[in-house]
Amino acid sequence: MRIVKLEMDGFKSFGRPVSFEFTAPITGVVGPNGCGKSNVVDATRWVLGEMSRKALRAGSSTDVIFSGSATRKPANRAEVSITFDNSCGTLPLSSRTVKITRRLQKNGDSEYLLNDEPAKLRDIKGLIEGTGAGMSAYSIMEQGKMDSLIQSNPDDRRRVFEEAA
Amino acid sequence: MRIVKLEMDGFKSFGRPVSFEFTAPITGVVGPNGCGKSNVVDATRWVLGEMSRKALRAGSSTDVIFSGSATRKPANRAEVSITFDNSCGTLPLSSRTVKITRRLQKNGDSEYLLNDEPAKLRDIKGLIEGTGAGMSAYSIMEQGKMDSLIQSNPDDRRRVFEEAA
Amino acid sequence: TRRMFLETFEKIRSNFARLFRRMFGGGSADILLTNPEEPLTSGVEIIAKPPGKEALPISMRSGGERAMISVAMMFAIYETNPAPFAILDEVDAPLDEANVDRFCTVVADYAKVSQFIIITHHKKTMAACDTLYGVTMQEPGTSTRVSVDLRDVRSSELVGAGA
Amino acid sequence: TRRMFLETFEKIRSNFARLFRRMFGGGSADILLTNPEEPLTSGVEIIAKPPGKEALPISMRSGGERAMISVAMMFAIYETNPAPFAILDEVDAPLDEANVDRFCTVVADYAKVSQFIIITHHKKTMAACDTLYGVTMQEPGTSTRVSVDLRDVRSSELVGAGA
Ligand SMILES: Nc1ncnc2c1ncn2[C@@H]1O[C@H](COP(=O)(O)OP(=O)(O)OP(=O)(O)O)[C@@H](O)[C@H]1O
Ligand SMILES: Nc1ncnc2c1ncn2[C@@H]1O[C@H](COP(=O)(O)OP(=O)(O)OP(=O)(O)O)[C@@H](O)[C@H]1O
Ligand SMILES: [Mg+2]
Ligand SMILES: [Mg+2]
Repeated sequence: MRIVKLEMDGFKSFGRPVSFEFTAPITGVVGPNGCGKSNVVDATRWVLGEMSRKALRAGSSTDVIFSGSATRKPANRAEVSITFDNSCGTLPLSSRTVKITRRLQKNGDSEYLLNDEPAKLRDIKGLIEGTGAGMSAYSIMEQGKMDSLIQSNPDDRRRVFEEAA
Repeated sequence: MRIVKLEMDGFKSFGRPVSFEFTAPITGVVGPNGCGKSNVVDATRWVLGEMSRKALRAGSSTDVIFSGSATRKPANRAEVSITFDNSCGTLPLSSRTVKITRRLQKNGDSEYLLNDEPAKLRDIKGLIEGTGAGMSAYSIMEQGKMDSLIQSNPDDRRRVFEEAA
Repeated sequence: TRRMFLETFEKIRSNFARLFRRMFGGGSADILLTNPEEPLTSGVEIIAKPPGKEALPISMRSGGERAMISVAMMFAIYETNPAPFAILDEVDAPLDEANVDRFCTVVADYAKVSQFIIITHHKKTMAACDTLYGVTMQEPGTSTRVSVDLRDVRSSELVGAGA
Repeated sequence: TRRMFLETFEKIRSNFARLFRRMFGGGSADILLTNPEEPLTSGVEIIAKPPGKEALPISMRSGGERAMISVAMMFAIYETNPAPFAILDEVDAPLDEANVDRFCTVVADYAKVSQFIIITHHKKTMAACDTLYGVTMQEPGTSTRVSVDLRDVRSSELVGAGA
């Protein structure tokens, strides 16, 4: 279930549409400080249903909408689409590619699309999580968060193991 | 009140005596991971009276004593000496250089020396802190701790400012 | 459930011991339940002994050592349930050049199974990637994607431009 | 006391605004008491606006931007009471090459007044130092000091060996 494409428009610093194709085993993302690399990670989490504003480094849910710059007006909505290659049939759908889209309007209205058709978040979550007994759909290690895996608090550490089990 | 020299023996990873002379405006300290660079910082804090085991990345106070390696026996005591150039008369002593030594035995016995004469910790602390109205004797920014200056907790932040005032 | 937790814990434990030796080029490491009688509420202790060093509480390890131990732990857990794709955001930040090399070698291995997206500032890590995307702000405040030639990175690697 | 806190706060505030512009090459920043009536119990808000960007809560800034803001804050506080020596342990870790340059320039300025000891893995920062000490473990588990030739670092800088 490889990622084929990630597209964002109006999400965080992506004031205009940007897309990434991920076809290689190892893709590097580089660039100066503050230019949007970690925002690519946030976009991935967000389109896959991340709800925690803390995980998205946001104060309120609409904070992820492009708030404008000196030369560009704020966006009316944030939209991210992720496309998976489903030729191995991991996802229980007949299509060769599976595209998940999430959209958030300035007024807070939120919608999800599956292959460009309206869908419910729980169906999308079920799709991703239901790809095998407790299969981990994706593994994201955030900037500066690696140390949390070896927390000095033994209870926090156990929680890390519980999630794996 | 410049640092002239820092000497350590039996402190943390300094299983044998090592000394550093700091004469230039900017001295760089480099080397591979885990080889002792931050331990030089810990040594400086420790000799200047740091008591917090957390600040020294230690569990108990005797953890700072060299605990041995595959090829070297543990040390019986940790000792660090720091020598300052006092030619500008910042420190209220007549000597041109001022040397502060701290020693900790395996059994927990602790002693301080000022210019190689036994001294009390409070006299040494008074010496360093008494160099002018609330003068900051030294400024240490620890690895990974920079973010604490811009803490998201407004009260933690205020504490940072209180210490400066 | 208790049995499932213990089974997974044992797998992670043996993976971690093996991965630690790989990341550190030797030494040994272990993870233990502080309260084996009560696994579901027990804390977890990590004991790490880099080559030639004594076992010390991991709070006394350096920033780079802790990063390497975290990477070993991350992959130890990953191996019990490999995800199709993994995103690593600047996990190599505190590493010296030798450790960046070991990190890249380990990632290259797992990349035979999963797809990796790696955000980095280290030239050695860039050189280990198959493709590079640049993210920059040509217009201040707005991100764009730019192409980055791996050949430029790799040739500067050859003249010793390291992390 | 209240008056002393407010005086120092105002000094730090103006230092921080100026230093931010220097670290970011423009833009603006401010610090405010969330409760100006009760300065001694009030929280402190930080507002940072890098050049061309909007003011956002600093939790939304990147790792490197937060490091630059922290450095500006550190020196803003330092200026109210300059310490004779300062030790910086890998504060440049998350910075890109352009920001490492700016960081080094700012440190070089303060080094006219105070003595600096800088621990780093960045070649550009090494090249900005007057002297370099290496700390390594030739015998595993035991630290030793070795000499490091600045000329080697500086020449590799000239062939574009960056951070
Ligand atoms: N809603 C938003 N609207 C506009 N810009 C935003 C928004 N959210 C975040 N940003 C911008 O994104 C920037 C942070 O981007 P990001 O964290 O991706 O940087 P980065 O490339 O990972 O940098 P680093 O190398 O320092 O980690 C912030 O400075 C801010 O300008
Ligand atoms: N009491 C002790 N006895 C022996 N070794 C010790 C003791 N305390 C710490 N150490 C050693 O010091 C090492 C950590 O050193 P330090 O934090 O100075 O590394 P560093 O050079 O700063 O590395 P990095 O670049 O990763 O930050 C530990 O791995 C441990 O081996
Ligand atoms: Mg980032
Ligand atoms: Mg260190």
